[in-house]
Amino acid sequence: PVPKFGPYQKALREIRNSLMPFANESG
Amino acid sequence: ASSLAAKINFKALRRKPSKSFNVRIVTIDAEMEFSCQVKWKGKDLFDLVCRTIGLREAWFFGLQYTEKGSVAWLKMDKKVLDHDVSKEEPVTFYFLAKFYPENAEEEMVQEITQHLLFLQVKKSILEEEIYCPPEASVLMASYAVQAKYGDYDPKIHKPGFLAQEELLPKRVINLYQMTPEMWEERITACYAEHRGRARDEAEMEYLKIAQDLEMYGVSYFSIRNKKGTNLMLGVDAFGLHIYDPENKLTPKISFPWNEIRNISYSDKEFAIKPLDKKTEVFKFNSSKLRVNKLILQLCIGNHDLFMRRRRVDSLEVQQMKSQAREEKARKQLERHRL
Repeated sequence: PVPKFGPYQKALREIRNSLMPFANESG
Repeated sequence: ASSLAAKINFKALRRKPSKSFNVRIVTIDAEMEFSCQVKWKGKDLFDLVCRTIGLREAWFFGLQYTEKGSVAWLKMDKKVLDHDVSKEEPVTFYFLAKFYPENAEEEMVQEITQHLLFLQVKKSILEEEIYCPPEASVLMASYAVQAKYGDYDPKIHKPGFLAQEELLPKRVINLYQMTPEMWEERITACYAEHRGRARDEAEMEYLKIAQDLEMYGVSYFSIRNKKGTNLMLGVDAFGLHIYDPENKLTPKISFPWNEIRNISYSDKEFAIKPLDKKTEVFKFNSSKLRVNKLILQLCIGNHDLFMRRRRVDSLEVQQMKSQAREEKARKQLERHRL
């Protein structure tokens, strides 16, 4: 089976990391 | 002049205009009005809408209306006015995707088909009907911006250019302590990476991400199992899924279409009979008989498409695909020239 978000995984990881410092504590 | 008069069929001139009524069709980005004949069946109206907007891949779509507060779809072989629609003119129908492709890139050929699905999915994500994680929301927003604005050019796309755009679900915005300017910066950084993507390509990239979201393309219904436990039933391109009402993302059980022998209902009781005779028949009740009818309609349609995808394309689809490939190649060549 093809992994979810296959070709986008790198871009998604980068965005996730860039958002992390701004996450609400409750989030 | 007298010979001309002799040729005119006066009986035809005296004939009363055929009885008709006005319908309003609301697509995801437009509204149109038609005069619909009383004798028309659902298919007549549906075909007219498809012809008007130039859509050939009609099998993904349907005309939706509200029947006593619940969603219903116009039946192709039933007269339009025999449906339980409000008879107040213009009679309103929503032209929407009823069935979703398993793989948009492989199955959707025409630009108009992709575009309509893109708009509908985008709306569902922004309205939080489909759960979308923050990072996917940002990446998809950047493709939506590429589709609308074309290639990023800092001389044109100055800070604040996205201020009026609705690009992210509110839930996502509320998860972070970020100003609108910071969100714009984040989305623009991704947008700048999509240089060279035409509108249809950017929309397809959007759909390719969307189709991996758990709730994409799933129609949910509240059901109760034989023990009276509240559950959710999901119908999609792959099969039937049973969820805990608290978690619509991960099904507790799934019945892929190729593992189902039969689906039936009598009154309010629905039964899914698996192909494997050792597996228990799953029985449940939905809220209304009307809902059962809708569930069965979606099961039949999705199952048909599931089977069709596994057969050789019809001649019509083969021709459409080859025309679309030629058109795409022509457009790419044109873009390179420019």
